[in-house]
Amino acid sequence: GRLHRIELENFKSYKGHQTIGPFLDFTCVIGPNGAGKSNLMDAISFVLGVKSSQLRSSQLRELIYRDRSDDTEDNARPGVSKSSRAASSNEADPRKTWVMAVYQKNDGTEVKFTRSVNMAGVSEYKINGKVMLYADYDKRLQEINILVKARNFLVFQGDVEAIASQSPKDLTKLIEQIS
Amino acid sequence: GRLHRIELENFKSYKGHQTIGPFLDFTCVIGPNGAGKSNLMDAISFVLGVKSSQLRSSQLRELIYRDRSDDTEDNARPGVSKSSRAASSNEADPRKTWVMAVYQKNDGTEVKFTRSVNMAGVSEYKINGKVMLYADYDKRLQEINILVKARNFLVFQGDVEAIASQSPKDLTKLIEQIS
Amino acid sequence: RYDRFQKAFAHISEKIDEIYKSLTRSTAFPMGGTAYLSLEDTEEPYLDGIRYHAMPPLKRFRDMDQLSGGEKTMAALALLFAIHSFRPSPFFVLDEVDAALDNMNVARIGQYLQDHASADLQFIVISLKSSLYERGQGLVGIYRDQGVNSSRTLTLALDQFEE
Amino acid sequence: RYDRFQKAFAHISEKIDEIYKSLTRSTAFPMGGTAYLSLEDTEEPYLDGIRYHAMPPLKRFRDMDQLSGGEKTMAALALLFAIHSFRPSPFFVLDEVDAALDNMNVARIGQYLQDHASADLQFIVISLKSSLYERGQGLVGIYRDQGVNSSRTLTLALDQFEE
Ligand SMILES: Nc1ncnc2c1ncn2[C@@H]1O[C@H](COP(=O)(O)OP(=O)(O)OP(=O)(O)O)[C@@H](O)[C@H]1O
Ligand SMILES: Nc1ncnc2c1ncn2[C@@H]1O[C@H](COP(=O)(O)OP(=O)(O)OP(=O)(O)O)[C@@H](O)[C@H]1O
Ligand SMILES: [Mg+2]
Ligand SMILES: [Mg+2]
Repeated sequence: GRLHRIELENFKSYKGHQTIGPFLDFTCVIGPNGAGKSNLMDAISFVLGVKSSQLRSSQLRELIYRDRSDDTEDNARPGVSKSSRAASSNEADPRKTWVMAVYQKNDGTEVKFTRSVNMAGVSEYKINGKVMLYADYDKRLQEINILVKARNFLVFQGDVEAIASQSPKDLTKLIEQIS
Repeated sequence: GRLHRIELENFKSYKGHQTIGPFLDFTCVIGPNGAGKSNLMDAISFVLGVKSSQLRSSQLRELIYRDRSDDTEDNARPGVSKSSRAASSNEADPRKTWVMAVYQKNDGTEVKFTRSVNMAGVSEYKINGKVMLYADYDKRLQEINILVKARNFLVFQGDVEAIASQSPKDLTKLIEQIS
Repeated sequence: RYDRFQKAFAHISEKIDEIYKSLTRSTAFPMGGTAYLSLEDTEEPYLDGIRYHAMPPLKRFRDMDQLSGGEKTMAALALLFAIHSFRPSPFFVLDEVDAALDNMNVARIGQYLQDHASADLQFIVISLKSSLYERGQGLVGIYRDQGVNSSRTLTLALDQFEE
Repeated sequence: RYDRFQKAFAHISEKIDEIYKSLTRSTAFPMGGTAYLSLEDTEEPYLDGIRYHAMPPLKRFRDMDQLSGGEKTMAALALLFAIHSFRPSPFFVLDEVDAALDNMNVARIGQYLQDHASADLQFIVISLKSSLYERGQGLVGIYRDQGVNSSRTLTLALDQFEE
């Protein structure tokens, strides 16, 4: 099977509902600095259940798209307290985000994995529209050999060299997780 | 003034006595992976007095050139104890290394800064051939605005992004060091 | 527990040298480099350390710390692919893993990805280097739509342009 | 102590926006981005934190963590050059600072280096990108002499080839 496409709505820099794909056997993602390439990887990681600390966000709700149209230079200047900055968040800003990964099995049938998060930072997981606990969602992923805890199929920007220089204990832990 | 050239002997991957330069106003250092480009930056940092931990070596004596000609595949395999590996270090390996930075003043005169290190990890500093304490060596560098403690004129491989995301305390410390 | 771990370790140990060699061989070095895993505690290995060793062609046995940025990247990718081969996930997502690579090494990684991408192993690779992404079958181009302040994508299948 | 610090801080604070703008302006964004430093403790500033803020063109006020790799690199270089301007060292050594940059940003950095290199400010820049090193006046090529297992160098002055 393979990852056929990603559909998402209001995830990080992706405003509104967008569909990305289809992904072939060897697909390259390209574009200028700041365009949203790593954010796409974050979307894939997010829908599989990876922790938000790996996605460059300390809180899940930071993953929801936020427009800058309400931000003036004054708001951004020092002297404006943190609380008023939060208050200035646009009334029109979306209040949740979701990402769907469409996995296409070898026989052509599709399995749709969806994860959404709201302003309270609460995640909801669904497979083919049916809500479930993360434990069952993760179990289904393990059946297709996607081992989210090990993350051995994801290499985030800037992380590749550390794979070679990781401590012996970390390497042991990784091999245990995939065994 | 400017850095005119670097002369070194048996420093990291540079065997024997070599001269590198002259460096112009804007010089680019190029070459394939593993050629020795970062090692050249290590040489420049070394001669100015930067700590060996910044130079990817836990001990100063690791900076001395070591040939591989005595290493067989067997020696490198697991099962060979650390002590025999040290013992197999080539009798012919050099026992010290030095780097000289030739600083050319605007009037054309040269100031030669030299630092050497031996197998015992002991450093010796000279300016124009005269041995001196590091405190005086560093003072001379400060007179030409080379602030080694701040290291604000050196960006090591992989370090640039951290300059932007350093903690406020670190940034304050840096500005204090150059003030 | 010991058996499962030992099975994984044995498989990966066997794969690592072959993969590292395929990533480091060249006309100058038809053999490529050498890589292997060593166990620090053979009694209860999952409790202790597995040490990874990678030596580029002609370089001497040394800590991983002494390798250059590009050499470390090639060693890391070999280990990544070796670990993956034990229980292969259906796809890989790699974000700018070629940042530290010179042109020759980019070509080697590109060749490896082209050779191993298949219906059973999909690669999704973010890259700024045209010599890498020219080899993709599919391209997803991401750009910033400034008017609406959003990322947008454009997908292109390159194999429709094959001669 | 306070005076010396304040003097340095004021100088750098004044420089940072100008430098960041010169690194981020383009035909699409003739103004460039915005950058500034804020003091967290105005009583004894050298004891506390100086916070750096950089906003690429059209991006909203946000932590530095939210910037992409390339955006962070440009912000970092602007800060580096701003700090340097207070008490300029005679030279800079930069090792692969362009690793995360796309072609447009490499060109901007290359232009900045070309414009500011002088008898009073020398740049020694390690780079794997030809679009950057083509702009150098001098090139130092480093290669591996496999026979004797050593690095070797070849120095070339490019300005002798100017038309
Ligand atoms: N919640 C959000 N709402 C709107 N924009 C966001 C949000 N989170 C992040 N961004 C924006 O996304 C951009 C970063 O995108 P990303 O990291 O994907 O870039 P990239 O294409 O990987 O670039 P690079 O090539 O430099 O790595 C930042 O400019 C940031 O402002
Ligand atoms: N003391 C030493 N004796 C001999 N060789 C050494 C010594 N220390 C380091 N080396 C070798 O130097 C090489 C690394 O060189 P360096 O880091 O300068 O490469 P580089 O040109 O910067 O490459 P990259 O483009 O990948 O960053 C390693 O292969 C290492 O084996
Ligand atoms: Mg990125
Ligand atoms: Mg290097």
